[in-house]
Amino acid sequence: SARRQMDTRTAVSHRDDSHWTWRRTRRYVRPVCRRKTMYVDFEDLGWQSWIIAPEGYSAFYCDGDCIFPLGLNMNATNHAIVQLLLHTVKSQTMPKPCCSPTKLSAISVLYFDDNSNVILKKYRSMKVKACGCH
Amino acid sequence: DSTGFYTDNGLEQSVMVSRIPHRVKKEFQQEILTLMGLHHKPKPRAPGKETSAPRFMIDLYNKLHGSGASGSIEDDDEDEHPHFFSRTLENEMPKLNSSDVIMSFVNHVHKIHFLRHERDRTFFFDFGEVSPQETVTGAELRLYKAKDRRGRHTTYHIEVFTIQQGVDEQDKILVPETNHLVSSDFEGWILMNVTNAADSWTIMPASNMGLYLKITDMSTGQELRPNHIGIVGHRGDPDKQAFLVCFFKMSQQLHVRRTR
Repeated sequence: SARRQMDTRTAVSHRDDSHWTWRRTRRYVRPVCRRKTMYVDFEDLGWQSWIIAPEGYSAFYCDGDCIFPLGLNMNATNHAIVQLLLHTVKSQTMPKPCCSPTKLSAISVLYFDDNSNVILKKYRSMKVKACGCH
Repeated sequence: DSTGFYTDNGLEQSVMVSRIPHRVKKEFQQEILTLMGLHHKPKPRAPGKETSAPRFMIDLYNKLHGSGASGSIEDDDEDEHPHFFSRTLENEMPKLNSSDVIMSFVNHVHKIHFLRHERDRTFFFDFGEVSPQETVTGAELRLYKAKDRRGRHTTYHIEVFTIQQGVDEQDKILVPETNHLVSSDFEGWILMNVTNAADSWTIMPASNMGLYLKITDMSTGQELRPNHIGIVGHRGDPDKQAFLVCFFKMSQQLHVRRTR
């Protein structure tokens, strides 16, 4: 909290230096770790000649910072808290926890093969159901 | 020019990833194909979605996903349902319970030289693209029988044999695979269990020499051609052509992707 207040004050006191302020402000407002949308469209890939269903799927991805306090972040692991403490002490050498998928799910795809046979297959770990700090 | 990839632009609104260079887009596509276990984009020859095998699979897909709204499928959590098709249609198709992959095979008997002249009695299903690491949990030969036009009430004995190599190269032997009794007035799909044959073809694709169908009138002992009792042959309706459905359980090792 003290660090964040300092950052805010610094950003305000250097408003004249637009480049520097932008960097500081951007760092401060970067969103916390969360799931974001990414859609893979099989039709737009031109794959409708062999993929029968689905037309596409929401793959999602994880993005954002794992910042203190980790309670702000979705699904922070216990180890992520320890990792962040270490990072706070040794920021130059210890990396921050990463924002990455914590829960994945499968999709089923119905498609033709080269012999015009039809395959209904499960593909695991294709969709992000939840993100968190690791 | 669409890319096929759409991402969140931070304003709770999806936008096309329009700045992906062509080369990178190709690499993305190749990565997704690799995730799907494919080396290249399949190029099916004139795939007719109205023929029997694709229609069966599309119906199955729609049943498994409720309304069939293909763009909004929510599949099972992986930890809760170790096998994919476990939650629905268990009464209808018990083999779904232990299956990860379902595959329908089109009859390619016309491609096999020694089977060509018996096209309605013989079947050849190409298992060349099935990985030997997949385990067959069940296989059904599906034959459509229309009403018997002869108008007699009788029972038919339907036998399916696997064709195997004899001692000489020219010799072929028939090994019983399964059999089924059907009434002359039956109309619909006849399911013949050919799990043993599919299992052999998966492990040893070279042993696949096709299937042979034999039909006997139980009241006279006379052998009949399939079309005589109403079984739809290669000249019949496309949506009633015979096909094979095979259920596979994938080896867990297949999910470990190799480092490239």
